[in-house]
Amino acid sequence: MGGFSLAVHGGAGVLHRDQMTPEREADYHAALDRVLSTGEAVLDADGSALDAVTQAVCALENEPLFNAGRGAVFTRNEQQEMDAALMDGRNRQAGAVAGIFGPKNPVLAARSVLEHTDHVLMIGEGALAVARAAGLDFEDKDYFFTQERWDALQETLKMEAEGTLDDDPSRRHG
Amino acid sequence: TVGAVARDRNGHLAAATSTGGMTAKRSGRVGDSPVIGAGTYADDATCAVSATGDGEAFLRLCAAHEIDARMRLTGVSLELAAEDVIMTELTALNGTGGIIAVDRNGAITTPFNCEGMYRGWSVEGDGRKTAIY
Repeated sequence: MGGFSLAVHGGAGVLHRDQMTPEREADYHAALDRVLSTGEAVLDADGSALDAVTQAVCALENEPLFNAGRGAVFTRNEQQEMDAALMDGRNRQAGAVAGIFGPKNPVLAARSVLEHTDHVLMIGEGALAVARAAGLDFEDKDYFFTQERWDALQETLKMEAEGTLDDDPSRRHG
Repeated sequence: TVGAVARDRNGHLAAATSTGGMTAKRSGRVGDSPVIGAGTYADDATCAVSATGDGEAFLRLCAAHEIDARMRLTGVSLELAAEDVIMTELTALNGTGGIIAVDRNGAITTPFNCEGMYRGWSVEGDGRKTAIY
């Protein structure tokens, strides 16, 4: 059937090019490299595509450079709300969660919906209950907090208050 | 937003996406990432897709499923289907962002219509690459 293929992304339009220092660029390349290693390890051991994307996204969620899991952006209410989904091409089984906070890896919460319920998309407390029943790791606010995302929220709220908020894709994308 | 798509050695496909949303979003706003067919989709017969960008635009397009549908119904390649959805349809809605996708043969495509992309890919026997912007 041929060899494996894997692709990952860490978001869109988060930083302007002039904000990217050589050190920061190196950090992003290293993080993406770690993520690819994680997914490759699954596929190289004849693991499934579903397991590979699950583990790769867990690795991305664990990297504070990216807007998911640890390092997620803040809402205007100074909270973090996370969404995740996965789909298995073998049988169109899918699991998704929205508006959750707590599971260390939201994609595992999505997978618990796929594996332990008859549903596809669950939100809020119901989704968290499925994650708890599946025995997933939960983390507190300190784990998910990053100064950079907090500063981005304050800057955006300040621009809104001053009437200077632009329609910059880098802001819309978080 | 982050995501991954894969084809395993048995020819099976999968996609996953995870996000914190947009900075200063309204509480309760949900974008395309957790919506199957918009930001995440996989079918062994066609492709696996994970999207990132303006969630509302990807939702309105049902972007990930639209790519699948074009392949399934017209027989175009993943590359052409994805290119048209992102560069023409998404752009027409004033949406920005992009996707990563893999087809049943393992071919990867990563079209986008804005700056600031963080991507990596690996094809067995052909090594690993990472790219920014």
